[in-house]
Amino acid sequence: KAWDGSIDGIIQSFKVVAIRKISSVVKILQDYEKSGLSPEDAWNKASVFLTAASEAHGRAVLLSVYKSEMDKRAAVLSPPLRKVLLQLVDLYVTYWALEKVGDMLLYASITDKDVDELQRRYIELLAAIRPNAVGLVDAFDFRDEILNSTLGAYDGRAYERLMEEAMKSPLNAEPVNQTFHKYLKPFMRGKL
Amino acid sequence: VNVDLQRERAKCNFNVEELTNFLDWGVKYTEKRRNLEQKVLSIKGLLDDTPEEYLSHKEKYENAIRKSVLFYKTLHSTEDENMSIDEKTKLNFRNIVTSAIFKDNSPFMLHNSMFIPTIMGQGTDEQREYWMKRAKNMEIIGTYAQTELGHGTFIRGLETQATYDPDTEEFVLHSPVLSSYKWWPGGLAHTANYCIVMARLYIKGKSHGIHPFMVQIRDEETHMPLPGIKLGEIGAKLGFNTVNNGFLGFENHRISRDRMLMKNAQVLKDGTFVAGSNSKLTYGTMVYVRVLIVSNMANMLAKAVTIAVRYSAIRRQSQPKPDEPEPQILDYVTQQHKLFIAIASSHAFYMNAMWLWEIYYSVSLQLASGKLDNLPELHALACCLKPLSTIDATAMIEKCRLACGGHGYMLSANLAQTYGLATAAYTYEGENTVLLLQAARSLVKAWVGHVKGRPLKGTMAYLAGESTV
Repeated sequence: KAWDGSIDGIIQSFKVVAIRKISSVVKILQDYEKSGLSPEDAWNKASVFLTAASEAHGRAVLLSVYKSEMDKRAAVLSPPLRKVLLQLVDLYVTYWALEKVGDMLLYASITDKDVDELQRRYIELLAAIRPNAVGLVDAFDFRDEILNSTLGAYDGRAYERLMEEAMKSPLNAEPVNQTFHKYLKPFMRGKL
Repeated sequence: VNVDLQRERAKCNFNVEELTNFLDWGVKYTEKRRNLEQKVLSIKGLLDDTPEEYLSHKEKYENAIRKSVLFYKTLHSTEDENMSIDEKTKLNFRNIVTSAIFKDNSPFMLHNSMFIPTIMGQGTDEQREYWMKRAKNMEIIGTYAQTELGHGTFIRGLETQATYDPDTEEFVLHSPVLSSYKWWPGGLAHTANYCIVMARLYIKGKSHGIHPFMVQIRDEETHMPLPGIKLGEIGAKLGFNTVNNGFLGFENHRISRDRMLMKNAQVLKDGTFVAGSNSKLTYGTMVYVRVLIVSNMANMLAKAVTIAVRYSAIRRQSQPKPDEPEPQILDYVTQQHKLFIAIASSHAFYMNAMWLWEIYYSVSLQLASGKLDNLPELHALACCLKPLSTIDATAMIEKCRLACGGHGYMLSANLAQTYGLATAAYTYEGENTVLLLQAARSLVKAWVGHVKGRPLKGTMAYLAGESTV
């Protein structure tokens, strides 16, 4: 089958990757057992590929559930919000296709041209999401007390807060720490 | 408000409140969550004046206990008893008000997240009625001890013994070797006075597998450890330092027969063992917690990316074009590459967690009526989604820290502590590699069955598409 670069097409490719990895690891297990290994030893020897197969299955589930739940739940949302949420779905799917490009080359029918296209699309999506980035994180609706962060407060006074927090260091309670008289001064006067 | 942030908010082209409601499972839950946050955060003394980082290990614990008591008094007074489990879970999906009070989590954490759910899931009606009342009123504080020094996720390897003595109708709890000491449970060290202990049941020399036991570990008046019980704290860790993780060993400590949680298997007075309908039911609590971990990861990642995106909007750096001001670092594509995937991933985890909760809720209703068909698939799903969500969240929170440069390294940025909490989830409730291997077992079984012509169900149904690929 030719590569399908749509969101659904890429998710389908992740399923193909999972199918291939699972079928391949079953074959590996069977070959190990045929070579005389016990089922337990065969399992241990194939375990790196077994975890990879599970991860591929999990990745296919994560991607397809994210897409299908968003389709289902976002249907009632306003068009501007739905648009940005679907951009995020697209970004997520594209990001993981590029992260797993080795698997795609090995098990799906992606070509180098398709990869170029995915990369272009990814950069375009970053630009499309950029204007809404702060709005998207504001929507998580964390109060400042919950974020508990000098850098992330709603008002953006990051430098002021960093300085205020620095002043809370117990070392700033006095201009000269007692270790100067006790250790540093005798040490420095010792003229190394 | 910083002018750059003001400008960013002005150009946002969707309704932020609408998205908040969407993530909260509806307007109703946004309102409930905000009311709860307002109530809790208006209590004096709950937020620290002195940063926790400057306290000693012991002071951190003492401060955390002081705040936990204040916090739970507030929670108790606001709790709506009429809410169903489904409604409570939906409200709690995005309720992380505790993180305002405890940067490194509460010593009562396990009381709510493991102790109470285990009583609910593993106790008989009579046991539930008695213990739930005490636990909910905080007459007792409990935790859940499964992991041992020598064994974690491999439950069948647990060595703690519960030997039934039919003469006295008691179980004798014993830790035969050092590796059998319980190790890690939150609150176990100095906070809890009761503990659900997973131990291997022996009757007349025969092993009957691992079962849960309600064990009193400290005197209710003096809080001293009971005779035959060795307790302590396991020491400083990468994170979770106010959770009071502890160790527990037994020296032939006796508990009455009714202290075994007997919903799924029973020991009669004469020592007859009555097996449950399905031994897998014992692991129900772990599946439930793994479902919640996916939503926890969504929250932690959302927190980290909120910090990093806001900082990236106000931070200006370098001068790529002469005679122009330093750009906001959020305009650098490398920065967008680090951060926007974290926003999308958090949404992906929320959607998956909502979906998984709906499956869990319907499977738990089926279980109540004795239908077990969908339990293996739910188990396999939780075994995949828990590892992937914790792996991704941990890596992306670290990216958020890196996106904030040196300032992100400050503890006051709260990215390091968030990473500490997320990476702990990589290990607890089933170490990720072990869980992936458990999921692999289900997948291999399903695949081999499919090749032999057996039908594939649910989320594994797509495997049947091989012939069309």
